Amino acid sequence: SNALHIHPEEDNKEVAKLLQDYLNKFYSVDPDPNLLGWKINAESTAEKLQKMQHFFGLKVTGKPDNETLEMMKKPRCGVPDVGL
Amino acid sequence: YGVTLPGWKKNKLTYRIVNYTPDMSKEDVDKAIQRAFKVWSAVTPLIFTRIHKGMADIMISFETKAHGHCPRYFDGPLGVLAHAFPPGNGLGGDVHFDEDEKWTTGSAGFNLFLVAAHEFGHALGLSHSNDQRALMFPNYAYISPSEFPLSPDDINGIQSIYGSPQNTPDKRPASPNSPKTCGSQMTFDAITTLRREVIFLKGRHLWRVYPDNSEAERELISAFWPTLPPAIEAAYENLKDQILFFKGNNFWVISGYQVLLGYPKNINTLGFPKGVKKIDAAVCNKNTGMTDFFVGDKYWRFDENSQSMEKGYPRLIANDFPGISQRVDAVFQQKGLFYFFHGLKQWEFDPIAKKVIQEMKSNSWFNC
Repeated sequence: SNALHIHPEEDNKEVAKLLQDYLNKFYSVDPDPNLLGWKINAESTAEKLQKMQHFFGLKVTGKPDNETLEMMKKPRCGVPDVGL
Repeated sequence: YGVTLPGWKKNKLTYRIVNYTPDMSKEDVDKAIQRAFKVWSAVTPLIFTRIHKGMADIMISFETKAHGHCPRYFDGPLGVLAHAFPPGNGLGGDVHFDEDEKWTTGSAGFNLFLVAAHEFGHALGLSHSNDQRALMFPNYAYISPSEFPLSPDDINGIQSIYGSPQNTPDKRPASPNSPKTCGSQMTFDAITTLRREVIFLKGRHLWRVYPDNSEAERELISAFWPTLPPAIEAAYENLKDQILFFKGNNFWVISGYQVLLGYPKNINTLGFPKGVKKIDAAVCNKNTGMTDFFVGDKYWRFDENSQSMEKGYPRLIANDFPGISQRVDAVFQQKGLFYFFHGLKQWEFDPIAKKVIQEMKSNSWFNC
């Protein structure tokens, strides 16, 4: 029965990693080369997620719903969508 | 669109292909890169010259994972396909393709020409667009290479940085790949009437023909109906001054310039069985109020008044439309007669006498 047991915590971990990677890559403002250190990116994950959902014309929920995760899995360009 | 100013301060730019992918022949890579630059030089004063050694403005290479001094890295197959840097010295303007992807000249894997055209947009100063029809939309979307890949959004974006080509001060040049109505290779995806006009659709474009007038106006489909996809497969005008567009198992209803709310809908809401995945062509016979939908070698008949599919269908096209023996690309009705299109030909058909009257070239409506 264990084999049939779905591991929700694994799925959650995977979703969290996909989400973090995607938002860090495409929705974190690039470090400002004029500042000595890295600009602390104060935006929360939910705020970045809302930005991404707005950009792609998805429902802006701030939550990683299926439609949002599907969009994140699509092959794409590596240039950030914001903050260039 | 989005821009990363100030862009290049010169119109003559050099590019160098530093290395190659083993997925494609060198000639195919050279050609894909050259065509991708042509896309942008067609709509700006920019001129691109290839050099084979030394530092070019735009250095092009295939890389994997963390590579050289690049602050961004690749992630193996899928995911990130490529990236580029806005105009500037050093890394500025450079374009990197992820070698862990499968690069091709066609629709399998990732089409190098399409990805390169997108990345060169970045190398010239464009950032991503949230217009899903734009080449500069972040996600990869395959479109037929015979299609000109720039949308109006892309063209407005790049011309906001560099202006339009010098030798055509106000007229936008015909895009290098936009189909020419009088060329010998003119086929159509779909055709419909709209009141007194006949509208011919192909790829991203449509032509509005006034049968009594010589001129045909070419427009982008997205200029009229921004939410419609390119490459519409069938279209017809019903009895209520509306047009229906079909692509795959979706259809849209247009009234005037508005796509009605709640569309697209699935074609099985019209009464098609689940097995029907797409419609080749459709025409509403204004004299009978019946719409014929052509799929492969068969057709269905739909009663526009009762809004229901007729019993006893599908039937074989060849049996009820003698002389129409090929798959139907497109069909419309004009002055009571049907015009069936397949490839470079069309057949004028009398639905009452049930016979072909004449065969013509597909572009005879353009007074070529």
